[in-house]
Amino acid sequence: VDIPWVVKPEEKMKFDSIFDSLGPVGGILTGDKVKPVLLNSKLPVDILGRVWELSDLDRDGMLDRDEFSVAMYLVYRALEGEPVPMSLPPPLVPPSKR
Amino acid sequence: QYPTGGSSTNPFL
Repeated sequence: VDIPWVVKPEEKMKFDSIFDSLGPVGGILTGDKVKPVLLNSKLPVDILGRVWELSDLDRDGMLDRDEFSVAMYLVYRALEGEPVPMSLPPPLVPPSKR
Repeated sequence: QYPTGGSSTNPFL
């Protein structure tokens, strides 16, 4: 179960800097802070809803740094035309959540 | 907090 995370270190750095720019409190971003960022992608709301479902791994309505990276990864892939999966593939689960 | 009728924590629903 030692699968490398699909979010590459250079992508993680980019996502982390976005995360930090949004003003996380206690290391987490609430849904109302993340929502406008995802809406900025211009993806349909039903797609973004699924991205949220897949990335909010503990279902607390907030994203920590790693969950946010999963969300951003899925948004970027979707913008490149890749379908958002119905469930999170193991390589996309952050190592800290396995 | 999210008026969705359920217990959703998804801000897009």
